[in-house]
Amino acid sequence: DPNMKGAAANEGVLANFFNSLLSKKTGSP
Amino acid sequence: SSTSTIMEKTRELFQMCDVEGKGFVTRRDLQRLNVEVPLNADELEKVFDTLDTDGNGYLTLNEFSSGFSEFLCSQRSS
Repeated sequence: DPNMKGAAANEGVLANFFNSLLSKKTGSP
Repeated sequence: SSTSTIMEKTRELFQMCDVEGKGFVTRRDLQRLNVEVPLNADELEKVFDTLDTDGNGYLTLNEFSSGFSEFLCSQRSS
């Protein structure tokens, strides 16, 4: 199902996004 | 207490996106983050569309936090 694949891909992008924000947050003094 | 920590974290991340403190995040606000996060314009569009569940073009703290908690759940399960 291509829709399911799209959702999974979005999830990866979203995880990437939140991880980056979090590391930005904790990375700055 | 862990719930309030998550709430606080959510608010902090939301404020990183809403740099002007408008109380909502627009597509443009997210695009501005491309210098801070390793995502391209296309991916930031995807992030916005995924989080903007009502599709009105504004990300509220509520929408942002439900996306964030989904992310936290998926992190925990994997």
